[in-house]
Amino acid sequence: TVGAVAVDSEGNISCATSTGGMLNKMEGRVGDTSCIGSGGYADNNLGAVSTTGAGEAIMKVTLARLILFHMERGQSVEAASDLGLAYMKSRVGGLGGVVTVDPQGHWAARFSSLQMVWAAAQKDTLHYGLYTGEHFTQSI
Amino acid sequence: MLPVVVVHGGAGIVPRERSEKSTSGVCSAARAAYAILQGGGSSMDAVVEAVIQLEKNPTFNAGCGSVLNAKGDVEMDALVMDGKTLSSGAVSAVRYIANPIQLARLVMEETSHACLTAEGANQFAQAMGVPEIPQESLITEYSRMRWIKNLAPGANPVESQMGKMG
Repeated sequence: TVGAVAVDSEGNISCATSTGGMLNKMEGRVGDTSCIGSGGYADNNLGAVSTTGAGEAIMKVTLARLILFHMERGQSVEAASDLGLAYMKSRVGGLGGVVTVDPQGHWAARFSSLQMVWAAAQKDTLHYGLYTGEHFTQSI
Repeated sequence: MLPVVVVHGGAGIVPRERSEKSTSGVCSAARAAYAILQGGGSSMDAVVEAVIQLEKNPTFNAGCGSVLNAKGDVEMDALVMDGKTLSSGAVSAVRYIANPIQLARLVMEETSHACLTAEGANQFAQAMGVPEIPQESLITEYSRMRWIKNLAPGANPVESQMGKMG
């Protein structure tokens, strides 16, 4: 699965997510990616999330909208992402990852799996990582 | 703080020999999207461009490089959502196209529906002039190897893709 979230100079927010799905899935199996609120969600008032991971688990907790709900209640992008992922892991035993952004341009790339490859671009700086805790930067 | 774009290439197992390509893939997608934003482009243009780049990159499980279903075929899902109007577009179980994310955006912009699936999604693609491509062009050696490996009795595709608890 691949995805992106962005806030443009006018403050408009969007998300996009695309996937081939799960390895050796049954023919006709559709996961979280195409479901609003699970594979992604975007609202200028709240922020945007794009998700990846075990699709059936993501749908059970509607992970993208759940994270924005935590942000609505005042949590930071990072704390809200971790809360959503932790709930998915404890409630339905699912692993996954998210990229999250808020209307002010704060962002997070968080995951409960061992790896998620991610990158962010802001203020002419490129940020990226793969393993838990990695956060490299270079000039754009 | 604006503009900003954040991209992911998927959570789960990235074998060491593929980590370099994965990282450079998301970095170039983020750069391309950021260039659109800096040029005054919309966040929708930016996220769609980032995902198109990753769908074209055979390293990632989307578009070219998608994992195979139990029958060895490629079925893809995609979603876009616009935070200004809360409109969205999605396709699911769509086949034989290079960039499902572009079709998802067309669903949002050209129909009153939220999602089109399977044969309906493919008919819509034809109606929109999206070229049909041979399935073979979406399948890589790596995705075929993983499919065969997970056909074995007792295989665990979810664990093979997602890994154990982090």
